[in-house]
Amino acid sequence: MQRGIDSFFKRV
Amino acid sequence: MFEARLASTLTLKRIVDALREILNQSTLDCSDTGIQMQAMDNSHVSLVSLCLRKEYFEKYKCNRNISLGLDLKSLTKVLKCANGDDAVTIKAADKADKVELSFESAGKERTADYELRLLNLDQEHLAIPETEYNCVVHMPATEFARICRDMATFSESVVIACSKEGIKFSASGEMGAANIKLSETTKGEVSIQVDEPVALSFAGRYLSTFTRATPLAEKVKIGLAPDVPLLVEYPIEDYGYIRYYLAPKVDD
Repeated sequence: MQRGIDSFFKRV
Repeated sequence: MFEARLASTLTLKRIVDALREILNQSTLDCSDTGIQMQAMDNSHVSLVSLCLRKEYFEKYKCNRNISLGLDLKSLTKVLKCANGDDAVTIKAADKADKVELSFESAGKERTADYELRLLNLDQEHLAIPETEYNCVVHMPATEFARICRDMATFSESVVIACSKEGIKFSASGEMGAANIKLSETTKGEVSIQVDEPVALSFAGRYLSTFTRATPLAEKVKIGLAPDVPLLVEYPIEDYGYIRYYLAPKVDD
């Protein structure tokens, strides 16, 4: 399964 | 007012080539320290971050922060109109809806100006934390490109496993399996620093996309840590970089 990159880095 | 001049268009062509397969459009954030860009691919699996410090440019002026929303296909078309050894100047007025690119031939006998319409893009910014990678590997960029190409023949997924013995790339699929291992070399072409061994699985097609940056740098840096995105970094001379981050795959 592929995780999204945005689940690792917080939105600012 | 923003104005930046590069002595050679070739690096700009290479930078855009390194971005355009992963991004269609992106916003350049220009400030008095230089140019930054950050964007995710459409599927939000990878993120690319570009930094060009002002010292990279022959001339650099940026009175106030300005964001330039660019269509990379259009920019590529304009760059095709220039020779690699042309000098290029990028100019934009404050609150402009267009950017101007001027090319000057090496002998200064030919100049060409192009205007590109700017786009209003929704910007999503992600905070990338400083990460202590358990494994940091430097290797020739061409070697990394070759490995990614060879892995792609075998499988969609590539396992990168790094230990003190070396860095190993593995792929297995219907056709069979491939394993490539690099050890540290005494001449320093390949350097491997390992605090703890790490093994993670990644989508190979993204790795292949990152290798579009190969012409920019002799060496590529790879950073691995458990359960964090892979870092693939191409330095741009001593004045900047393109960093790609790729989310690992997890077991189904």
